[in-house]
Amino acid sequence: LISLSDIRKTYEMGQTQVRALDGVSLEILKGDYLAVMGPSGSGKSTLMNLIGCLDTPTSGSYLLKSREISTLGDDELARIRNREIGFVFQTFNLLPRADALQNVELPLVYSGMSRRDRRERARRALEAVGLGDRMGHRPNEMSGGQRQRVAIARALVNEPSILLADEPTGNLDSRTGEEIMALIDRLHREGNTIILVTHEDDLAKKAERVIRLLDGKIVSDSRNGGA
Amino acid sequence: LISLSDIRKTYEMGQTQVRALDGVSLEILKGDYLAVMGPSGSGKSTLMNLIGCLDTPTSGSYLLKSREISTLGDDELARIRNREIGFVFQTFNLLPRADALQNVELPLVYSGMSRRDRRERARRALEAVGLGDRMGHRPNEMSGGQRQRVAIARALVNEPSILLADEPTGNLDSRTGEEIMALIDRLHREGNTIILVTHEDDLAKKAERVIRLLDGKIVSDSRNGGA
Ligand SMILES: Nc1ncnc2c1ncn2[C@@H]1O[C@H](COP(=O)(O)OP(=O)(O)OP(=O)(O)O)[C@@H](O)[C@H]1O
Ligand SMILES: Nc1ncnc2c1ncn2[C@@H]1O[C@H](COP(=O)(O)OP(=O)(O)OP(=O)(O)O)[C@@H](O)[C@H]1O
Ligand SMILES: [Mg+2]
Ligand SMILES: [Mg+2]
Repeated sequence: LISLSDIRKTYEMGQTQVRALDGVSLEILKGDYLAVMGPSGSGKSTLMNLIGCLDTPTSGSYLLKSREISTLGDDELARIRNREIGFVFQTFNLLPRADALQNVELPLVYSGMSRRDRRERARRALEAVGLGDRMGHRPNEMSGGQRQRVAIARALVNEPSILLADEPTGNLDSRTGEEIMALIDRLHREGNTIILVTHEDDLAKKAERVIRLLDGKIVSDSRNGGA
Repeated sequence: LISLSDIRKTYEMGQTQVRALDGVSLEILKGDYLAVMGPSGSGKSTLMNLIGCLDTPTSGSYLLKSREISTLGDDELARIRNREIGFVFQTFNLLPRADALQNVELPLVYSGMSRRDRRERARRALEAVGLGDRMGHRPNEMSGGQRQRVAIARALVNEPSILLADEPTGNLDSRTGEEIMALIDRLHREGNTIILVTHEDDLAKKAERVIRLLDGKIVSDSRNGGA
């Protein structure tokens, strides 16, 4: 499904060069459940943004369903993102002047669904993350963990075939976090592909495979014992 | 040091009323190390903002060093915040167009320190959180955990007598998180007061006392066995 080959992402900062990704090669099959771990600053979010077609590599090749992503134009990338990929951002990226329902509806706007059906789907996605009573709240009228859950609901509302979740439970208490992981688990059981960035070993254990980044490189790639 | 008496914070949302804090009374002594826990949306950040003089209660009394905070004007609140309190926000609240060094320097601007001394102090605070090589980076040129660490360095740079840290390690791997907790620990050993919001039991164990919120009320308040 996803094939990364010697991917590099470099930032020029005056005299120095920051190598956010320094030669990453990775194969991900349809239906995989992959956890990405590594220290702060090791390149996890950069990797996610590249896989999610939100950014392009400095060099290297990225094949998504056998199509070379690094050569596609903005419109085509936007279409792939909207149809195939659900993304939970580490910094949520919600629209500040829209309420929770409008934020979650957004990915469905391009789907050709009627307004009524969109609202119904968005409502159910918010209820699934425990925010049935916060639909009319805007982001600054919600707690940190509530905003995170709106971001999660928005990523799931389109039933994406690839879910990229960048530390989706960082702002949640353990019980709410478990409810979210159960939703992600269910999406996986339905045959979808999950890539989860996490700092928590407990969450990484739920995945079938764990890769670890260090200084922009993959330093380990191992299959989990079970689940 | 801090005395909250029947504190309430209510938001009017059209027909409904959200009771973010619903009658909180709490005494905190100088030098205490308090952990605040509770589910997402239970009122933790709201409580922190009130204690940190960033917000005023709808009703109830807040005495800080025997002064009634709810009756103070903006200038006086700003002065107290700057002199006494270091705040690590759940959403970091960094200046987007300033780099890490400038962001960390900011609390020192009011202290009457020379520009050279300010820069030196800010530099050391950034080195202490492992960001010696990111001083010239702006927030959008850093990872999530790096931004969180800039927010931590900024809160510590003034050596505050009261540190309010709202989930300071949510975006950090465990090793980096431990380094941050060691800094907070040291601040506490120097006689300062620490209030830490966290979702992680391991971190709450380091505190001497744990209070739990649920639906805007304190439901438990217990002293830890040790450390
Ligand atoms: N401006 C506002 N208007 C309406 N409701 C608000 C507003 N700000 C916060 N709330 C509500 O107040 C409650 C408490 O919010 P708070 O941010 O204190 O929660 P929290 O315990 O910090 O949660 P988390 O662990 O998710 O960060 C939440 O249910 C939230 O929806
Ligand atoms: N626009 C940029 N310019 C310069 N350096 C950048 C830029 N964006 C990211 N970086 C650097 O690239 C490295 C990787 O960043 P990335 O966000 O992928 O880390 P991460 O593994 O997600 O970290 P965290 O766990 O803290 O979220 C970091 O050291 C960061 O400082
Ligand atoms: Mg990241
Ligand atoms: Mg909060």
